[in-house]
Amino acid sequence: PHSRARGASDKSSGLLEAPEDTSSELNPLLWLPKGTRRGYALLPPLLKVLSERGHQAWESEAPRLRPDSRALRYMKRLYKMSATKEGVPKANKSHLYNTVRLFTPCSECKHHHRDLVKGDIHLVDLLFNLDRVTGLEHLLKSVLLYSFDTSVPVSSSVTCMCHLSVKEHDFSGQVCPSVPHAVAFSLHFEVRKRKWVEIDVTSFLQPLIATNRRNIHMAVNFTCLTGDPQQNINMENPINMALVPPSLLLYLNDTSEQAYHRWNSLRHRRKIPVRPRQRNSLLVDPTGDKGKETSQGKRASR
Amino acid sequence: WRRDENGKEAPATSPSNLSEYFKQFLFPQNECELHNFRLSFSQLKWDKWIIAPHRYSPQYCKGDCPRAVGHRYGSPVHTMVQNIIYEKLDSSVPKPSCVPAEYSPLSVLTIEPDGSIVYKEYEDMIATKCTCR
Repeated sequence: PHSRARGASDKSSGLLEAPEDTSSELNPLLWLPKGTRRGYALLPPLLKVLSERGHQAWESEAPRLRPDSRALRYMKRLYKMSATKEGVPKANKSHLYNTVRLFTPCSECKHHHRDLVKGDIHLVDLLFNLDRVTGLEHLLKSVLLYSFDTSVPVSSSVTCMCHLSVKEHDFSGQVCPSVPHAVAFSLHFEVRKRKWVEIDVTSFLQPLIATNRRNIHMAVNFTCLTGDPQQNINMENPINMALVPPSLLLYLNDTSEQAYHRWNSLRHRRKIPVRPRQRNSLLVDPTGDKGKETSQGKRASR
Repeated sequence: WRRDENGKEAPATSPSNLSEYFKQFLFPQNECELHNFRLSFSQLKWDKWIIAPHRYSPQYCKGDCPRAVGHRYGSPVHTMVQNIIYEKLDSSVPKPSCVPAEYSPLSVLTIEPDGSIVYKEYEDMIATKCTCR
């Protein structure tokens, strides 16, 4: 009966829809009664992806873009910090996100980078396609992630200047006219076996992502010099910094029913209905590094 | 102390045997409870997209639902009513079933079709408690 089918689809009880070509016996999607076609649409993205991909994997090795190995290493490290070996999310109260997406710049403009990288001044043209971000995923924090592979031994401290500008000019439909089309900031850090440099670009990208922008096109000029301006050591020769274009990291709060909501589980535990706090201020850092000031923070205070 | 058939005092059973002995009366065999199940995504050939975790234990609930389910499983009174209907009125109405009552979430690291990488925490992916409904 309709109610049961709807019940099943509402609960998205992992029922998968049988695809049109139900020829292959291998296909796990055959296991389920036809009446759950609507259930498929409400499946958690993971099961949807897996059932489609699972199906593809059986039917044909559909070409798939391989992720960048450095990006994969970073995300595996993030996974280890966020979940136990069994895959259960760690009860870390300051960790507000339930989704983290890492995008590498689109391939078609990658070779474009090569001739743009002049010597130590890295002016790169980046285009990120954010089609995978769903409407129910709300941005908490966005970070440009440079993998720091210095080819020359560097002194302990490095100062980098970064100049970001958005390449889009069609701001006709812009939601917040005061969108900073360009921002410049510097950050100083110690190089001690440091593989990654995270540049917080939340306030810069938030307006674009909030207007559901599918493509973000920006130019980044990233220069690093050894030495520390505070100690007015004269800045020696620029170091040969990360020659790879940065990745874009989005910390998101997926508000869909299938995603895990910490405040929800806290509520169950306390048995007191807790209203989910509206997260207005985006500068609340979801990754919980309260102490660490972001470069924006420094710039803002300056 | 029990006396065996020729009146001699039989050795008392130790408390642990005693509880085992009485258990057969209190808990029917294969009663509804949580069972372990562990899978690795490579068995399903999904390890190309699921980077972590390598193994996943969704667990499952299996077993018979005793008639007096209220106190032990936190089942609603409806469960006993359904059992009475099944036993006394209409056996086409199904007996109460042994199903999960609580879950815990699972964090998954997957590769998307466009090559981007996503870390996601999904609700209700591991059964942690069973009930009769």
